[in-house]
Amino acid sequence: CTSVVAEDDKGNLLHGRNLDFGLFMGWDIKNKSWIISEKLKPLVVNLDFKRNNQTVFKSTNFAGYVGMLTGIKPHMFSLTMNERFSLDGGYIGILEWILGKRDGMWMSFLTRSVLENAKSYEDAKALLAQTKLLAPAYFILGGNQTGQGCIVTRSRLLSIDILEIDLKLGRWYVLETNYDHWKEPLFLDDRRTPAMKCMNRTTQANISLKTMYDVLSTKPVLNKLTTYTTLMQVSEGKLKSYIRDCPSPCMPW
Amino acid sequence: QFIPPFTEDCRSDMYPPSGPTFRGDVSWYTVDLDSPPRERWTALITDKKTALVDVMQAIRDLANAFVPSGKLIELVDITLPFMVNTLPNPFGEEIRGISDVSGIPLGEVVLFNIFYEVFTV
Repeated sequence: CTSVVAEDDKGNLLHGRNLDFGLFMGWDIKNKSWIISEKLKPLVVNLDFKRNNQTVFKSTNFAGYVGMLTGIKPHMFSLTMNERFSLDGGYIGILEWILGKRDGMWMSFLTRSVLENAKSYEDAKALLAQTKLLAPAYFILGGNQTGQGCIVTRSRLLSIDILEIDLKLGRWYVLETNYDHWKEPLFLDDRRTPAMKCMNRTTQANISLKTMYDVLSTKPVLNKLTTYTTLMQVSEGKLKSYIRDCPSPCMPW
Repeated sequence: QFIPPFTEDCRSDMYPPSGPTFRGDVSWYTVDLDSPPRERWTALITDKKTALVDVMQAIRDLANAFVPSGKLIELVDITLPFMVNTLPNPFGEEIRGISDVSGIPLGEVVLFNIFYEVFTV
């Protein structure tokens, strides 16, 4: 996965993500693609969650999946989640759950309840940082005011780090793939460097949903695992998504 | 580069999406949070039933590739329905509704929904 939140020079927060899934879950030799990734693409849908006929939040999802990986609460915040690998992983959480220790939350149920119930960017950030989880994760959150963009790096129990947009430091965007931002990514899977190179080349003056789509379309940020790209703009309550392909030559991950 | 990681120059003018990296647009559905959890996903799942059955079959094939006896899927179908009772509201009821409409065994819909945690295995 790749998620990015950027602030343009007018103070708008733009949020884009590639949802990559299906690694090592069966390779289709003839079509040079991952089997599960290809089977997921027809299930990609945009959802408008309504209460009293009013939109509460919108999401890009896989039909049949009741949790949320990508969503926006119009005019309030946008949220995506990327996988985080850790030895202290979800299987421990599941084991605890089976043994009756159920004070943690399932990751995508947390994102769903934050999108449904949080009242602000700060409220959402606190819930994502402090709620106990069954599995580690990265939460990438965008807001509706200048400076509101962050990556929450979570272990199952703790919030390990929160990296925020900081215009004074020249950090006009935050970008997450699947590795802690203070560490080098796995050399076999460095999508961060090419993504940041393209963001820096775009510059804050030229960043828009259009140019963010360009960054998310650059290999290997776009790869064989990429099922969809979503672009969100909180100030306009806008969510748009596109099903992707990556014709060979293209990185398997 | 024509060797891994196949990095390329930063793309431009990819928007509006078109060409070989754009498979298609995504359709919109409404989920009514005022309706009972068990009925919220009926319209969507009715529409997407074939594709959902398809992906579950692919996951079943994958599991059987690891455990040819089919015992792994049997385990999922026998034990995960019990787990649905432990899931917080409204998720347990919504998952039941999806199983009802799709005809996919409840345990396998539970697996699809907790896959992130299971995948770490």
